[in-house]
Amino acid sequence: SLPENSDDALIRQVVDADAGVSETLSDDPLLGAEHHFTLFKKKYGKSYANQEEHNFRFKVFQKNLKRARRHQRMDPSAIHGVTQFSDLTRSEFKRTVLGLRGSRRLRLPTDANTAPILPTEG
Amino acid sequence: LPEDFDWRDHGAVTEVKNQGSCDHAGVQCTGALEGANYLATGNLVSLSEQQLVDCDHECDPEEAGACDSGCNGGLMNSAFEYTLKAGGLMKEKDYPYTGTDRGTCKFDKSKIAASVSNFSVVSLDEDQIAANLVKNGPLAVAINAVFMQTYVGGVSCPYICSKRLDHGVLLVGYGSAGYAPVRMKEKPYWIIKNSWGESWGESGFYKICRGRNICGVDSMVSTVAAVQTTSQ
Repeated sequence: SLPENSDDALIRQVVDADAGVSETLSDDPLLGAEHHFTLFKKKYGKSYANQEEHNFRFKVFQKNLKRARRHQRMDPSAIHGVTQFSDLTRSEFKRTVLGLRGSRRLRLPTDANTAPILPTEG
Repeated sequence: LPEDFDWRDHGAVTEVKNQGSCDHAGVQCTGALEGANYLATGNLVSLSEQQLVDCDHECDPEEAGACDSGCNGGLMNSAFEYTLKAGGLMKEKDYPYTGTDRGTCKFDKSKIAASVSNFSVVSLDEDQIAANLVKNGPLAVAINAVFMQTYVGGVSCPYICSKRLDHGVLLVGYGSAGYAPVRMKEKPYWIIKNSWGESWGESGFYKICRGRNICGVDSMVSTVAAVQTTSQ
């Protein structure tokens, strides 16, 4: 398994510079970040308690734009960009959105019934 | 096996749910049972996740302290185990979703809408996963969701993705040819129902390529069978 922040630690494969650039992000994801952030807040109805929180979320949003671009390079057949989770840090995303419990790498329970092998041809 | 298959085309998949910030691993459990119940009874009924959030505290016998715990998450097989022991799940409309785990368990046995007959784990083999999907209905699966935070659409097929499982979803179908321009070939993919609302991904669904256990999607797959019940 990879470390927790594995998408930051992965070896990046070199791909063609034009390949798979997201339709939703420009070459420099931080260009127009404020505009993206404004659209993001409007689309997902986001509001923040105070200016400090707003500033923090904007920084997180900028990081997630970079993350989306990185994901786009690593996953060119999909489209990556702004989602409703773009103002969440990776750890917040894991804590609040992902629900599989278990600190260790999950394995199939040994006492579970195993589905019978089904025919797959013909 | 058919080349393409999608349980949405056969009426076995309910509307996409939005768990908010309360993921109990119940969504894939309810989704799998909704599909199995549809196959057993011919009725598609949206089942209560809130029942699982409030009432399921089943523990994993193989890991001390790993118990299903409201909005703090759980394990899909534990959720199946709870559903089996409790007798079944109520309808969503009888036990609606609140997105919090501060309430008490309000399970009413007289209003059970679907019951688990048994559940099994499916082998890692992708043909077996496809065969079980076609034969038994949508399957509960676990996945590493790192690429899902930024996913907007298309077929996700990352060059590298951790297989550390951290999110439960529902496998509802597969396609034989998703477009993969960089790799210059058509790629087969799984169709996955998520629980983050319809504004996420492709109307709430995620496509991930088949063939090499990408993001661990083949690692933990469960199938469930339902018994016919008389709901009130």
